[in-house]
Amino acid sequence: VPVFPWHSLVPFLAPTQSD
Amino acid sequence: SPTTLPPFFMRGSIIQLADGELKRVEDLKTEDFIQSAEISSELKIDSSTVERIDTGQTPNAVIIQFGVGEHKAQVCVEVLLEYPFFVFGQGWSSCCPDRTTQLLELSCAKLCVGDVCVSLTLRSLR
Repeated sequence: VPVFPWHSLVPFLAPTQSD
Repeated sequence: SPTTLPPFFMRGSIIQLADGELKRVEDLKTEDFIQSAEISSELKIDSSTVERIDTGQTPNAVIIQFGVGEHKAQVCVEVLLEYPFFVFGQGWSSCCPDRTTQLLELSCAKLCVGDVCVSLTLRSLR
């Protein structure tokens, strides 16, 4: 049975560095 | 461009928390994400507020605009209608809960403008 890490379920929303 | 959902959202998928505990995806609680991020040296939980939901560029897709973190930085993502997000204090939510339930057997609430979702950023970005 595959086991997935918790953080794979959460979107990675990083603000861009510009503006 | 999104076409399929990742396998780990399917009801019954086994998820490992940062402390090693195993839970089914449908049993996850807000605290599980918060506590896992606290243990993590690299990842930080952010609150991302849904600000807009628009039709996507492909069928069955939506563009969701989030205000991320305390500064409400604007981030847009294009995902399938049935893609589930975890809303603080509420649990799994998607733009089309019926499709999510049908495809993943994952019980879901309707994702709405104003909902606050769990998201991640790198600690080093701060």
